[in-house]
Amino acid sequence: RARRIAILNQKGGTGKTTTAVNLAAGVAERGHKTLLIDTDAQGNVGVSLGVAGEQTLYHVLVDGKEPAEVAVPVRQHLDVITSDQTLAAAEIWLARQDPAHRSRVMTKRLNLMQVSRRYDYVIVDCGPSLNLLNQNALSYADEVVIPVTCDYLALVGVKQVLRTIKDVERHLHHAVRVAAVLPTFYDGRTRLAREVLETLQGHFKQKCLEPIRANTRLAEAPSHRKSIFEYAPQSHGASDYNRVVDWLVSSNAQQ
Amino acid sequence: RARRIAILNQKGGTGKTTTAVNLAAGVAERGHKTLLIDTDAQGNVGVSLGVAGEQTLYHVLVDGKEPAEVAVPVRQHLDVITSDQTLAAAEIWLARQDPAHRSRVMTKRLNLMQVSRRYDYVIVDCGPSLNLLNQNALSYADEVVIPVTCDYLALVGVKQVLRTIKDVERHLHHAVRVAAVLPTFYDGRTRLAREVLETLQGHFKQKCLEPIRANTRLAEAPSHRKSIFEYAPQSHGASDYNRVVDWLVSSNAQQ
Ligand SMILES: Nc1ncnc2c1ncn2[C@@H]1O[C@H](COP(=O)(O)OP(=O)(O)OP(=O)(O)O)[C@@H](O)[C@H]1O
Ligand SMILES: Nc1ncnc2c1ncn2[C@@H]1O[C@H](COP(=O)(O)OP(=O)(O)OP(=O)(O)O)[C@@H](O)[C@H]1O
Ligand SMILES: [Mg+2]
Ligand SMILES: [Mg+2]
Repeated sequence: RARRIAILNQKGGTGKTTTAVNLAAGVAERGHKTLLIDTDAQGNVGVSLGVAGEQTLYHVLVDGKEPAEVAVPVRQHLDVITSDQTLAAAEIWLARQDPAHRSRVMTKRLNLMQVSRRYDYVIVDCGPSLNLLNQNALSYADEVVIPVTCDYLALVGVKQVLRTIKDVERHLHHAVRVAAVLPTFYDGRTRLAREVLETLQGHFKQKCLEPIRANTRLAEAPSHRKSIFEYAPQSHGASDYNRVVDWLVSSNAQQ
Repeated sequence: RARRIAILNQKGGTGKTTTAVNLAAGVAERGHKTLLIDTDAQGNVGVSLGVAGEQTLYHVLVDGKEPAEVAVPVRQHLDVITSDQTLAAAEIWLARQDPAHRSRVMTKRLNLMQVSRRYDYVIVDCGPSLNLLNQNALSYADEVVIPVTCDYLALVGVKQVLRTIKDVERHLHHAVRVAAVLPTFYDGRTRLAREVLETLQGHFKQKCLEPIRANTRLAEAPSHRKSIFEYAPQSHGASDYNRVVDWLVSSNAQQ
């Protein structure tokens, strides 16, 4: 019953964590019970919101611990399962499991533990990789949001993400749809950015959301352990991500 | 006898590939025989220089193929070992090897194949991760260059890189030194960038190089399959990376 959304792009630094954190914070602020899961060993989600779990996603996946025990309430309606270097050990553990099961561990654990009953939204922040942890995230999620910077190598990256989603469908028999492509770090003054935005809009049509503009406030917010809505509610970053929250809560899982 | 340099930062999008490609191209332009190795399944090195190897680093690591057979000459004095999705399979293969050996495969293969005799510089572009492929790169390299964006989460990331380097020293008994920290995407007009640059300079002193300024030409060059020196020799990007090439060829492996 919860909407399961993965924030994915194996290209680095495309604004995945910034999107996951602010989307989750915004949705929770509107009263929807939200679980935010960090699958990246860098652990930037916890850093950005000022929290470190005593246990991490490692303990859920490998030790089978209950999310209720591992998740940390960080805001009203917002719980977080944090990450740290233990996720690197989780990746190796996954690689050593039976190939038929190693991409489905997250789904098994979270389904068993009835996470879907306790939350309206489960948002999964993925690290810059197409590793087994992220394949687990893709096998668990029903929808994917792909943050994309507006440059050439980013376009190369998007193709790979789409291919991976198709692979997951084919090999793991799990349908996950691209809910949206979100252009990030957008600077309308540079021609390359405008060209890449046009390319994304031409390819993804209405799935290509209005871009998130480059805005220093978004980069400053984590140093204050705040969402953009808490840190700089009048900024472009806040209004741009508010628009994405609007889109998310008004869309539904199937469209 | 070749200098072995890894370009490493598990944080995504910090300019690793842009640095690896332009450093290798610049050093080769000055007549030094250079091998550029892509360890990232995204394969951005080949894309940026307009080349795809028939075989990849996977075939060197897993199949034991000769670099001479796998490397592609892309410019005068510049050969490239490209990557693609096979590197994801290489990562899983590494995870399934004996823990005592799985971080040393690259060193074994490349030492056996006398790569050091054929080149003056071996530059290794790492993906955004601290996975086994990158631990192999760290165990092979003697020096590390760490490109860092000028924002808060980047500082969090640098600490992790330093910790990983210490772990490699302690567990794999291989000394690799931080040759330089290279601030990237620098925009002197934003206060956060200036503050982060000061923090990096305060911590790393003379190891902190002059920053690479944000410059659209650097983002455009890969779409033309050119180094910045070929694409826009008069740009800030070209002069900034030229300065890094100067630093590299005038420094030596031990200082
Ligand atoms: N629109 C924006 N304008 C300015 N800075 C931004 C913007 N979005 C994100 N940032 C900052 O840029 C950096 C990279 O963003 P972020 O960490 O969210 O990307 P990521 O895709 O999660 O990176 P990784 O691939 O390492 O996980 C962070 O320091 C973040 O605070
Ligand atoms: N100084 C710069 N100014 C403007 N654009 C840049 C600069 N350096 C790199 N870029 C562009 O920014 C994007 C990210 O850079 P790059 O791919 O080199 O980072 P990376 O650290 O290798 O990323 P990843 O973590 O995904 O491997 C690329 O499209 C690149 O062309
Ligand atoms: Mg992130
Ligand atoms: Mg790269």
